[in-house]
Amino acid sequence: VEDGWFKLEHGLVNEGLIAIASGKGGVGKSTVTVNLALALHKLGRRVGIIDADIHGFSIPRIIGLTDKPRAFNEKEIIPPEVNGVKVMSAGSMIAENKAIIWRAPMLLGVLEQFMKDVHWGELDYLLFDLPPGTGDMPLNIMQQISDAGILIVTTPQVAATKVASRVGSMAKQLDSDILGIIENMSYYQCDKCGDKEYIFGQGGGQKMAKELDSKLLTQLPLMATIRQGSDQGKPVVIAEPEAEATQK
Amino acid sequence: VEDGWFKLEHGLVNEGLIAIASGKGGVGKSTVTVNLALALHKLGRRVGIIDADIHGFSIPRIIGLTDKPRAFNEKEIIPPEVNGVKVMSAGSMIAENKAIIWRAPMLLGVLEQFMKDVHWGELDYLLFDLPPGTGDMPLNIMQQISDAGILIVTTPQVAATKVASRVGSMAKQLDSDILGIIENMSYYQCDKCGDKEYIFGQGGGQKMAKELDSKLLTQLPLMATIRQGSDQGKPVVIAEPEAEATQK
Ligand SMILES: Nc1ncnc2c1ncn2[C@@H]1O[C@H](COP(=O)(O)OP(=O)(O)O)[C@@H](O)[C@H]1O
Ligand SMILES: Nc1ncnc2c1ncn2[C@@H]1O[C@H](COP(=O)(O)OP(=O)(O)O)[C@@H](O)[C@H]1O
Ligand SMILES: [Zn+2]
Repeated sequence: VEDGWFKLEHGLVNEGLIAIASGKGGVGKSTVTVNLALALHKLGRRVGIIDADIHGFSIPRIIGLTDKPRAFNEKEIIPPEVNGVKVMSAGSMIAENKAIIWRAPMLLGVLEQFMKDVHWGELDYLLFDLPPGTGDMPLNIMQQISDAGILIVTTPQVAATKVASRVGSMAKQLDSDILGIIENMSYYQCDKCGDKEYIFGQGGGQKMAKELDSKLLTQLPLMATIRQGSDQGKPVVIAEPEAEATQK
Repeated sequence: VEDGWFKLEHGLVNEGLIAIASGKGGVGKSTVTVNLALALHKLGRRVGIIDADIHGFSIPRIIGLTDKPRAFNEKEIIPPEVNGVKVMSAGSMIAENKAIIWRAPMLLGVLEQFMKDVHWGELDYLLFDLPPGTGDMPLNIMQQISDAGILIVTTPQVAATKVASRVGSMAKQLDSDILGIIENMSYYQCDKCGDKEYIFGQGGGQKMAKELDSKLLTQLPLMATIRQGSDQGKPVVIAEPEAEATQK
């Protein structure tokens, strides 16, 4: 995909597929996926997101998507678009029923449908929000999109980077390209006095990047505005550091 | 279990079984489990913990347990003890292999073994650290320990309390007693100037307690010392509020 393109049934991806992975849940993986997509869009790129995170399918909420996909015909689907980004969530293909236990074959079937039947048109990047961890779900998806580069999101603490590194070694075993590490919630800066505190510790992301022979792309602060943005569907395209991360 | 006791094969629980549950991962469920156990121990209670959280089995790390269980004979097991608390982790029953995909029957088998073959002796409380979410794992465990009271840990943001409420309704369907809600990472207080910021929003725990017709037991601050304690295996028995939570 480096110098060519990735052909979809009803579309083309010019620059690359990016899968965003993490070790544990709750580290901000989906928040980073959305902000990355918006930052890329701000840089004039055409972007799509496939939400495959079975633990919550939170991309529509974070990006503020309320429209549903529309049927083009019996089989083909027009993806909804919000803030210039096309989004398909595996969660919206199944009734709002809260009790579905996702199994790997079901999720893979939905993803295949997204690659074949969705009218993505011409894109520069197609992002995949993976389920967290190293279980069979994220593993099977990485195998299905072996051309994708992997971005790993982690928080700085030892426990989080240990699990995130396992995702890194899984990606290496699959011969997937690790694009880099994004450390999230790296520090908190007091609104009143500007004091910086590293609540979750320091250096976890850097150490992980070294172990995986990759690079720490950026460190994002713990900020109330980021959380507010995610909760209200008006994501804050995180300031300069994020844009740095997009210049991969 | 209210006024009697719960009989184990090699032990007795005088006061009650408590299962600690959460919606998403990363909200501090295991950190709360350990600090609750230590707070109960400080109040003179005899406590055991069963670590059934397949997403990391992090209880041994957080509580600082390095000893392994010892065999009493072919079948029976002596649980290791640290800081006065007996701990059995499902993770320590299987080789350190990082690639195990846990299935519900395997985990239930291990838990059954813990209830039958482990020499717990006389305890006041036996705590279960559940896997997060409403999937088949936490569901099956709650069914197996239907006498247990359920504590739900959440962070304040809308997305977290929505998922955590689903755990609450699952507990209600199983006719389990919801002991209360613990809201974690409720606010951050600046070390320098004392300014309080509600990084993850406010009121989520309270709203959830109302919806589930339960009570908000306590709100724990986001504190670097809590994270350090968990990372280094020297848990901070979180100050007074936690002790309040133990006076259920
Ligand atoms: N840098 C940040 N600062 C503050 N809150 C954040 C940050 N990143 C994520 N969050 C919040 O943390 C929670 C978890 O984020 P989410 O993206 O859902 O994580 P994941 O996808 O890893 O489960 C959300 O409520 C989100 O708003
Ligand atoms: N109140 C708190 N303040 C600061 N860090 C916390 C707090 N509670 C938990 N943590 C940290 O957050 C991370 C997740 O906690 P953990 O107990 O492992 O969550 P869960 O069991 O829900 O996955 C750990 O690194 C832990 O040290
Ligand atoms: Zn301050």
